[in-house]
Amino acid sequence: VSVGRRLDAATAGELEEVLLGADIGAKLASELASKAEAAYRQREVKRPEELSEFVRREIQRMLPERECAEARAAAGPTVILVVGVNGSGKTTTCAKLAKRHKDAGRKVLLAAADTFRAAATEQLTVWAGRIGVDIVRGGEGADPAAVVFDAAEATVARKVDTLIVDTAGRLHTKENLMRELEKIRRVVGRKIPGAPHETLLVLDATTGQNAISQAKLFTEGVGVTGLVLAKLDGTAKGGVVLGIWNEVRVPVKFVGLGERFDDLAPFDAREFADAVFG
Amino acid sequence: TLSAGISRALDRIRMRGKLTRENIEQGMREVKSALLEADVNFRVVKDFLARVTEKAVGEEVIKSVDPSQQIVKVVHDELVALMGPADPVVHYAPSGLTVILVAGLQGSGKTTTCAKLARRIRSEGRFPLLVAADVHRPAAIDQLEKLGASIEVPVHAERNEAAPDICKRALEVARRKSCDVVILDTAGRLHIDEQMMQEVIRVAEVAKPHETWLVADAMTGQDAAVSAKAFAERLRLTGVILTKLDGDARGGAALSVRSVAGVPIKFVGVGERAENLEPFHPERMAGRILG
Ligand SMILES: Nc1nc2c(ncn2[C@@H]2O[C@H](COP(=O)(O)OP(=O)(O)OP(=O)(O)O)[C@@H](O)[C@H]2O)c(=O)[nH]1
Ligand SMILES: Nc1nc2c(ncn2[C@@H]2O[C@H](COP(=O)(O)OP(=O)(O)OP(=O)(O)O)[C@@H](O)[C@H]2O)c(=O)[nH]1
Ligand SMILES: [Mg+2]
Ligand SMILES: [Mg+2]
Repeated sequence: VSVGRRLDAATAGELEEVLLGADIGAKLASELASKAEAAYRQREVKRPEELSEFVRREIQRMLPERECAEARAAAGPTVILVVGVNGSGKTTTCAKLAKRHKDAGRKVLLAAADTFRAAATEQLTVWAGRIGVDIVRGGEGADPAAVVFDAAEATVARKVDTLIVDTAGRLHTKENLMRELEKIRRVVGRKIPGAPHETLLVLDATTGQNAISQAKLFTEGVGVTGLVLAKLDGTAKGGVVLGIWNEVRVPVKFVGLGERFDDLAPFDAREFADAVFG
Repeated sequence: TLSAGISRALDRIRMRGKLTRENIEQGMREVKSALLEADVNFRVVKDFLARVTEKAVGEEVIKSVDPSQQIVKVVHDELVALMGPADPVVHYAPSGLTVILVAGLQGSGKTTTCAKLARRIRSEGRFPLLVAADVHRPAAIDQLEKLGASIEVPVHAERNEAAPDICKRALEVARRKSCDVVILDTAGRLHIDEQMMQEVIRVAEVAKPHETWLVADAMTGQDAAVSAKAFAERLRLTGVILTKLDGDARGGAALSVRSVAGVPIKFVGVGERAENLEPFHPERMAGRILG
C-alpha cells in the first residue's frame, strides 16, 4: 500500500475556486477542499476525476437529511408569512405559493401587508387576478398589522385553507422594521391558532455572505422556518445556504426558478450540489 | 481587524529572520481572507493581491520598521485607487436632451433609483422626464407613476407597448414638454436571458443614451463580477450605482463590479426614500470592504 499521495496544488486550487465562486464562503470552501485532499491521499477517492462527485456528496451531507416538509396546521387554516430584505423576490414568491396551494385543491387567500412601497398592493393584486385567488388589502400607508388582522378574520370567516402574507422588504439591521414584523406575527398568532405555521425568508440567490446575517437577524426577530432561494435561474449558485444551515439551522424549502407563477420547486439537495459544479 | 491579522502573520514570519517577497505573500493571505469574506469575487481578489504584492515589494516594505502597518496602507491605498476616482455627476449632453438608461438584474433597485436620480437632477435646475420602460413586471408602471407623483416629476408611460417603442416616443414627449433629461427605467433581467438582453440593447439603439448605468445590489456575492461583465459587454456602460448600502453588507461587490465593468461607481443608494442617494466615496467603501 503506497503511503499517501498528494493532490497537485492546481487541482486542489481549482476545486476550492469552484466552491468560492458558488458563494459557499472561504471557510467552508477551504474545509471542503481539505476533505477532498484527504480523501484523495487516503485513496478514498481513486482518481482526480472523481473529486467533484466526492465534494458534491459532501455538500449533500452538509444539508438537512430529510426533505423539509412544508408546515401545515394540525387543524384549521395554515398561515404562511413571507419575509426578507428589499427586492429579494417575496411578492413573486407569494404568488407562486398561492398557485401551488390552489393547484393542491386548497382555498387560498393572499394578504397584501406591504403598505409602504409604491404600488406593492397593486403588484400582488395583479398576481391574485392571474391566479384566481382572493386578496385582502389595506389603504396606502395603513398599519400592516391591521391588514393582517383583517386577512386573518377573512380567513376564518371564509373558511380559507391557506393564508399567505406578503410583507414589505426590510433590511434585517433596521430594528424598528424588525419590530413591525414581530407585531405582524403576534397579531396573526392571536387570531389563528399556531399562526404563522411557516415563516419563509426569501433570499436572492445572488446574495453573498451577508445572507448569513440576514438569516440570523430574521430568525432572532420573527423566527424563520425555511428559506426560499429565489432567482436560482440566474448564474449565482446560492452556496450561502450551506453556511446558513451550519450556523442558523434554517433549511431551504423552495427554489425560485423564474418570474412566472409556476416557477417554484421544492429544494433538492442533489440538484443544488450538482449545479455548484454545473 | 485586517491590520491585526496581517500583524500576527508577519510577526510569525519575522521571528525567523528578515522579510522576503515570499513572506509578504504570506501576509497577503490575511488580505485574501478579508476580501473573500467581504464578497469580493475570487478572481478579482487574485488580481488585486498580485498588484498589491508588487507595490509592497516595490515600496521596500521589507526594510520598513512596521511592515504590517505599511502593508495595510498599501492595500487600502490600492483599493481606493482602483475604486476611484469619485465621479458623482451626470455627464449632461452639451446641448439638447440627455438620455440616461438604467439597467440591471431583478430587484436591484432600478425603479427606486430612477426616482432618486430624477429628484437629484431636478435639484440641479434641470427638467427630468421619467420613462416607465418595464413592460414585464406587474404594476411596474404604477410603481414609477406613484414615485414620480411623490416627487412631482412627470412620467411617460404607455401600457401594452414594447419597451423600445415607448422609449423612442418618450424622447419626443420630452421635447414637447421641454424636459431636458430623460431617465429610462427598464425591467430587471438576467444577463443570460438572450431575449431580454436583446430588448435592452434595442432600447439603447433607439434611445441613444448619453449615460448607461448598471444598478447593482451591494449585498451581491461572487456573481457580481459575472453579471456586471455580461452587462458591460452587451451595453456601453458609463457608470454603476450600488444600492442598499444602508445595510450591513461589506460590499465587496463594489470592487468586483468596478474591476470588471471598468466604469466608475457614481452614486450609492442608502435607503428607500427619494432623498436616499449619495455620491460614491472610494475611501469610505475601501474601509467598509476591509472591515
Ligand atoms: N429570474 C427571476 N426573477 C425573480 C424570481 N423571483 C422574483 N424575481 C424578480 O425579482 C424582482 C423582485 O421581485 P419582487 O417579488 O417584487 O420582490 P420583493 O421581495 O417583493 O420586493 P420588495 O417588496 O420591493 O422588497 C421582480 O422583477 C421579479 O420578477 C426568480 O425566481 N427568478
Ligand atoms: N434599504 C434600501 N432599499 C432599497 C434601496 N434601493 C431600493 N430599495 C428597495 O429595494 C426594493 C426593490 O427596488 P426596486 O426599485 O423595485 O427594484 P428594481 O430593480 O426596479 O426591481 P425590478 O424592476 O423588479 O428588477 C424596494 O423595496 C426598494 O424600496 C436602498 O438603497 N436601500
Ligand atoms: Mg414585494
Ligand atoms: Mg423596477
